[in-house]
Amino acid sequence: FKGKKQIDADTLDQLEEILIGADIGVQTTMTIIEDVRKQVDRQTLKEVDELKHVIKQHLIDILEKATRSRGIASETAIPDDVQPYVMMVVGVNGVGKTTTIGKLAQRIKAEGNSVVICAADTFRAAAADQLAIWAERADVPLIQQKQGTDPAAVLFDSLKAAKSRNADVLIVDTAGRLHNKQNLMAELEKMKRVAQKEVPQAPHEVLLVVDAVTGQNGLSQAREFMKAAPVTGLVLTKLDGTAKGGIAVAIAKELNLPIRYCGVGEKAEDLIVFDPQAYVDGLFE
Amino acid sequence: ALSDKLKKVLKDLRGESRLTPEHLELAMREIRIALLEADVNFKVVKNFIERVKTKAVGADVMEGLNPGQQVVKIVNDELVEMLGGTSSRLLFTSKRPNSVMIVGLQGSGKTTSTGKLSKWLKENQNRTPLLLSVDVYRPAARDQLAVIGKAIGIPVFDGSGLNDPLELCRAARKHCEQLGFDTLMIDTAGRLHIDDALMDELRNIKAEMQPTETLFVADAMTGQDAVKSATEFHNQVGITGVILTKMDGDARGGAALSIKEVIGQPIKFVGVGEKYDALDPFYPDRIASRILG
Ligand SMILES: Nc1nc2c(ncn2[C@@H]2O[C@H](COP(=O)(O)OP(=O)(O)OP(=O)(O)O)[C@@H](O)[C@H]2O)c(=O)[nH]1
Ligand SMILES: Nc1nc2c(ncn2[C@@H]2O[C@H](COP(=O)(O)OP(=O)(O)OP(=O)(O)O)[C@@H](O)[C@H]2O)c(=O)[nH]1
Ligand SMILES: [Mg+2]
Ligand SMILES: [Mg+2]
Repeated sequence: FKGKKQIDADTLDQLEEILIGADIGVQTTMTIIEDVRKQVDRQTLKEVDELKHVIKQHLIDILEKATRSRGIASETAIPDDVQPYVMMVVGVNGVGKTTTIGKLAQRIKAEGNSVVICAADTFRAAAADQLAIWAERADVPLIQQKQGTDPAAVLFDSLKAAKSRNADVLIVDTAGRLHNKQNLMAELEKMKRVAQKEVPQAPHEVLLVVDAVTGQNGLSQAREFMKAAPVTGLVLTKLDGTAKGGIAVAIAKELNLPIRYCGVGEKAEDLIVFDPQAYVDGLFE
Repeated sequence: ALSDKLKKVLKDLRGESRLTPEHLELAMREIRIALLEADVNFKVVKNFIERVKTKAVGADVMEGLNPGQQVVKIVNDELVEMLGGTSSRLLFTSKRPNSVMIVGLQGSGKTTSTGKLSKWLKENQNRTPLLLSVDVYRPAARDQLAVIGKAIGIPVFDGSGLNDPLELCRAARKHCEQLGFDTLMIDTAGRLHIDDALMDELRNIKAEMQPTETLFVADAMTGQDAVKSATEFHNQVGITGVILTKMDGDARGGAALSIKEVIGQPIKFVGVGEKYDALDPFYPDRIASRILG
């Protein structure tokens, strides 16, 4: 409906396709379209631009409600008696966890914190080597063990090391895992318990990394990861591609999980704080 | 399940022996929702629904089936046909070495699949592969392939000292010629289909190495974007086959239909785990029932 001013029969269909095409999902899309259709029928909405604005606002409301409901866990507001502030990064395979940690370490250090990284992916080929390069780039220490070590043991060592060095923040990289693998989800739960024992209230932040190309499976991912660990927010990666990451809207709506950061590239500076208005504008581009 | 939803929607068709257009409209609505929730691209769903309507209107309800089940059977058969057959073999010529290029978006599973596929080729097509990583960007990418090669007992070309993908390819090809490897497996860096410079790099590698297979590695959990990335990779580089990874997850896998529909190339293999033997041939009937849910 580029250049179209008045709403007609096609308009709602086109808008539905934009939302579905962005992976917002059938249920959420139908709810929004039905709501808007009522306003159109009642003639309280007449122009295409108004309609777009209403839909965008509807989406922003969903995203902001999730943010308010959970209260931002943020490394920029760490209480002084929390040391170290423990952040765990989790998610399915290949979504961008390790790269995101490289970006986060640089950012958090630039905010004036001392950071330690824990290489708790002891499974995948060259996982620690990959993270070591990122740690070097951010100039922060990395705690690692050889491939095959129990990840909970590496986490334990890292917590001890972070405490003894008086580090402000410990960021924990975990192995990619599919959420339907019970043993791997149990491993994550065990790591959470180890963190809790060593540092009160740890892990203070658990970021679930979701790839922007993910379809409806993203909802199952979020549901299952929330059962294994106290997920506090999402990182939506690869938004520099053509995918819109609309599944994050469905996740916000159903599970009240806020998007905290967005990955917009493969370099250390390619991490931005989530901005609902910019994100929603991007859906309609 | 879809057949239960359709049974409810079509329950007043009891005793009728043919599917009427009115009943099909009701059924198609449910099918459209099921396919979208399974991540089939909405344009592909539109075309699919049209095809099914044409086949189903006026169709007899077979003995022993209720109308809902009859519709599911037509949908399932159409889905299986569209997904293509099982063609889990790679094509080779008598030239030595032949090259196989592995391409796709970031994180889709290319490096892992390169290991799995080379093991499979050794065991099932009697090939002697050499692994090559031309991923000069991702931290420790070449180390990753080296670790994989060691784990599966397949040699990996040592490209240390070289940092240009084309130079690495030429050197590895020479190494194959000298030492008798008949298959060069080229693991490329993950890239976005909208990154012109990197898509150009793929075209250059392809022009230089003339691979007999260029395999697109796609993540089974991919949503609506599958159509965009697959189309671009095919139009810009030319794909001969697809590997769908992480099918050991619980994604419905609608991306399989989207990709097959827009590029027309066969889905050759399915990744079903992180270990290097976790590679299955593609069976369309299994994927079809998974997509329908
Ligand atoms: N374009 C783009 N690529 C990204 C982004 N974030 C990560 N990547 C790339 O995605 C690929 C996978 O990233 P990793 O950090 O290894 O992902 P991971 O979740 O740690 O993977 P596993 O540990 O194997 O589960 C790499 O090629 C990254 O460079 C992003 O925001 N944009
Ligand atoms: N469960 C499961 N994991 C897989 C499968 N294939 C790959 N993976 C995992 O997915 C993650 C990414 O795999 P890679 O092989 O590094 O992906 P890639 O496409 O080479 O990534 P880039 O080179 O960064 O673009 C790793 O954690 C792999 O172990 C699969 O079939 N099942
Ligand atoms: Mg990782
Ligand atoms: Mg790779």
